[in-house]
Amino acid sequence: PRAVPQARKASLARFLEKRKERVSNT
Amino acid sequence: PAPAYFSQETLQHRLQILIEGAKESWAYAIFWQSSVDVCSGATLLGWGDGYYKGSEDDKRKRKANTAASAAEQEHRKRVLRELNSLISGGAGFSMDDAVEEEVTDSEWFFLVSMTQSFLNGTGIPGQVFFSGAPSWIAGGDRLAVAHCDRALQAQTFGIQTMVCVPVANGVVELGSTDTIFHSAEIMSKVKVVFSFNSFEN
Repeated sequence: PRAVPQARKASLARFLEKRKERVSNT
Repeated sequence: PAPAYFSQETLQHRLQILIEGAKESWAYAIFWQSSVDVCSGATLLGWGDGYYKGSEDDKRKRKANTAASAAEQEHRKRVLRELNSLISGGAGFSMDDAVEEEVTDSEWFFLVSMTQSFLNGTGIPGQVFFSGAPSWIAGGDRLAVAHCDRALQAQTFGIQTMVCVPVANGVVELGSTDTIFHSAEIMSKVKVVFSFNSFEN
């Protein structure tokens, strides 16, 4: 993940946001 | 005329539709996008976009704190903090308590996938793109002997089913922590959802 280039940032941001939702619903 | 590539906005929508509406329990969907190096002529399949839904297995492991060893968990959480800092520019976008929660194996596998690529038909995604024939591998034991680093890694991280389907300009990969046997319905859905005339207009 350290090497995630700029183009993947949108995917990463979405993943982290969704993860917050999943964790709070657990 | 058909556009050369799916737009980023529709990619996320397509991936989400695929697995949120499926009968089976898919943990993630990834679109591997093809590109050609104009100098060498090499074909590369790289990260296009991905949608992570998660699984019941995630919830069980989080509750039981059994997602990975303590040291591995610390490593994953540290990477997650760094990634969060990277996308937020080091300020704002609080992770709240989410970063302190167990990073499950399948979440980690999805994250690591963002750094992967397949050159000139290597790996199962690459083979599927070159051959035009889909691949459906059900069962961790079968993933382990698929002669593909990605399949082996998937099995190591608890994925039980990996499906790759060739589409325009790339490959759609679905993964599940359940063992799911072949479904003509989901294969057909991938083809429909990943046709150019869906959503682009």
